[in-house]
Amino acid sequence: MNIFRFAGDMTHLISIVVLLLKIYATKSCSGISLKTQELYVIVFLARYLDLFTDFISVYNTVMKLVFIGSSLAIVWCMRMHRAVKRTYDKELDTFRHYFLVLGSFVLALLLHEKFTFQEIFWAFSIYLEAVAILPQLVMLQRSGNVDNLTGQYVFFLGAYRAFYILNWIYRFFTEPHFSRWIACLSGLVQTAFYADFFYYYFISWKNNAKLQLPA
Amino acid sequence: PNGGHMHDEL
Repeated sequence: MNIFRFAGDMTHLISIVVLLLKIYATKSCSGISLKTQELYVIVFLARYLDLFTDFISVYNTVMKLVFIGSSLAIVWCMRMHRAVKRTYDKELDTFRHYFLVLGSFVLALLLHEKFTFQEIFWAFSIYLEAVAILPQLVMLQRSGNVDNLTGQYVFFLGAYRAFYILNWIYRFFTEPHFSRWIACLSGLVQTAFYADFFYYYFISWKNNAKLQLPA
Repeated sequence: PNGGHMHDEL
């Protein structure tokens, strides 16, 4: 494992910790898209079916369990926790995420590395992850004002994607048979979605101002 | 494992 991959995993983990911290500390999930969070649950469950069949390392197994557990915990809080669910901005979270699930699954049936149950679900999870942030980004755009923790959550998620691209570039040059065009292309698409957000994030950081997205 | 093919990334 190279340093970029590790940095990517850690920023992914930090983003989840930031989100859990926001929900627990403020007892509020305002500004957070439940739809994006539900998509992440589907992404992790579909991708980590190999928990039962392949063992790669203790690190991999533990991280997979952490990602599944934390994403379930977030969705549980937003749906079930009495105080938290009252703060959910339902009227701002109207993205039709079923289309993303359906589209990703159809794409996985057409484009996959092998026509097996696990590989179809793996490809599905890769495609779905690429678009899972869209309901959250649309919600940020609609509310305009982004609170600090929500902004940092999206920032760390974007950083995770950027580090994974550096990781692939590194692997491409250091490993003789490194080719995984499904993950790399989807990863590029996914990272591109963050470009706009990053632009405004850095402007607000440079001006030491509150993050605001244009309507 | 999986026909010699494993996804080693998360």
